Amino acid sequence: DSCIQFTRHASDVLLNLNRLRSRDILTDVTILVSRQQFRAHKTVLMACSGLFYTIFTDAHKGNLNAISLDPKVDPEGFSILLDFMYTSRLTLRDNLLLATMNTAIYLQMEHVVDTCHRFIKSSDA
Amino acid sequence: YEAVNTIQELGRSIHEIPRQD
Repeated sequence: DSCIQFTRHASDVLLNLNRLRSRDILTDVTILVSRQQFRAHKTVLMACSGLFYTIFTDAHKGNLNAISLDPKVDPEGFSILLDFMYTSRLTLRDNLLLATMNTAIYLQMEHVVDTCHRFIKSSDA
Repeated sequence: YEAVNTIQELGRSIHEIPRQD
């Protein structure tokens, strides 16, 4: 027996999901961060964030189609992390490093937090 | 234990959804 491994499949699927997001196709939730609104797919949010996993697996909150985040969350930091979820690329802007890391802590995205922390420490050094 | 030999396909695996129709 043998099998063919399509090495690009995961990134091809993610690119298509991001195309669906940018065209607002089958998005099923609006995330409200201060006065900004972000449309997304619950499944992608749950797959990437511990906080969204907890929210959308909750029997009562799971069916909500709009979620307001804590006002302390920075909309630009959230936007960077939402793009990361759909592209695997984390934009690091000097003036937003801490906001990005704090948003990742809030969203319970530990691996991103660790990576941001290491990046901040190395750039300080 | 059955050895399965895996062939790596580096090319695109699925259709690409256009930015708009």
